[in-house]
Amino acid sequence: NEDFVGHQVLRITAGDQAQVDKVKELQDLEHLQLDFWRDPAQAGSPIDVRVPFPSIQSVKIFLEAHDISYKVMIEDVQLLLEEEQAQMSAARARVR
Amino acid sequence: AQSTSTFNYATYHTLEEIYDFMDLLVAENPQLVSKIQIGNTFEDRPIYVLKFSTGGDNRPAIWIDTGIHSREWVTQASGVWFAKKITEDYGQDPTFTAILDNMDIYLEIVTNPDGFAFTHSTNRMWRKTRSRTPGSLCIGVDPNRNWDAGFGQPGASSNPCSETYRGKSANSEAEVKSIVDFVQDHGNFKAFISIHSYSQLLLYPYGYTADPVPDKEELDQLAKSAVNALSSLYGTKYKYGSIIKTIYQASGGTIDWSYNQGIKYSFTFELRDTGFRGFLLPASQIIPTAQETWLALLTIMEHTLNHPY
Repeated sequence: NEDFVGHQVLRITAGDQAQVDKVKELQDLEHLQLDFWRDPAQAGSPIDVRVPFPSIQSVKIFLEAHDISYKVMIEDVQLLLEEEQAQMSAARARVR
Repeated sequence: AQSTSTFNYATYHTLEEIYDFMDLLVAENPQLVSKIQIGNTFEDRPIYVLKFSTGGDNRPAIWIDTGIHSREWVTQASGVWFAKKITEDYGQDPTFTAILDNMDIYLEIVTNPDGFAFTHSTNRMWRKTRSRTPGSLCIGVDPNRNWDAGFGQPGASSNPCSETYRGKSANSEAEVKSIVDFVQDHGNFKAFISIHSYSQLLLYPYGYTADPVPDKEELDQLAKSAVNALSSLYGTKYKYGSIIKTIYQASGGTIDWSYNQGIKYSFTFELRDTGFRGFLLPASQIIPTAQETWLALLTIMEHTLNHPY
């Protein structure tokens, strides 16, 4: 299974169209391996992006440098996946 | 599960478990439910649709698909719940019984089987199909950018490594082509509802152009009614509107194609995320999500029944 240890999901709030456009620039940076769960669209609409661990610092610095607000929506994706797997295993065990 | 009554609707299931569930449902309700194979995936998995029908030839029909983006697990799980709900409510709920007495319902629970299997085996975050692109190491096409509706226009990517890669041509994906062929061969679909997650939206065409659809006023009113019905159960807040106005420009999308085929009541849902969990919605929210969505579906289906065209 692919490992998502340390991957965070950030919820970004772009205050105006210029900030939306800045976030769109991030989409073009393939080396960051970003996975947009909710794409940049309009100012005020949340933008959710999964950031692999090695890219977290770069992305946060980019956002802060452009005064774009964000918060960490999911601290560690892998922890949620493990929780999900445990729940599914428990459900199967109950059936057996 | 030994029967669909003992099936656990409050947990996520693998492709095999869902396909077994479908067989159980058909076996338990042979007069109402049948399973149709409409094609095979890139990796040669069968693509199944459940047909709910009380008789008649080629009745007007309603299409519902769930899970074209494989990682949106609450959609496939909701599809399973809808299938059971249909068998339970027929003959019990007068509104729904009237719908199924006059129309057929086709439900595709796992619309992207290869991708769904991959989310269970290898990469929980996989969204696309699993087809190969010659000359690229990247795999998969976004099946919600591969339809013949504004295909190739802004709002999709030509880069095979992108999550919104549109594919080399419209209908290049077997998962899309199978539906296109099936819907066109049938020729009598009156509603087409494609279900995604997350972000709590009910959308109507268009996504590839800002031009309003000719039926905008009616679709907007119907979306409003459907969202009100949905919210009445648990207070879940939805926005509604056209794709391009409500989220962003997206070309090659499913319901833009269905609308352009003449299926007026074309909608797409983005189901719940109330807990900031995105695609990792806790399984405890599957049933509430499906329950509230069902109310919106009923609203659209009832309107379709009462407004023949």
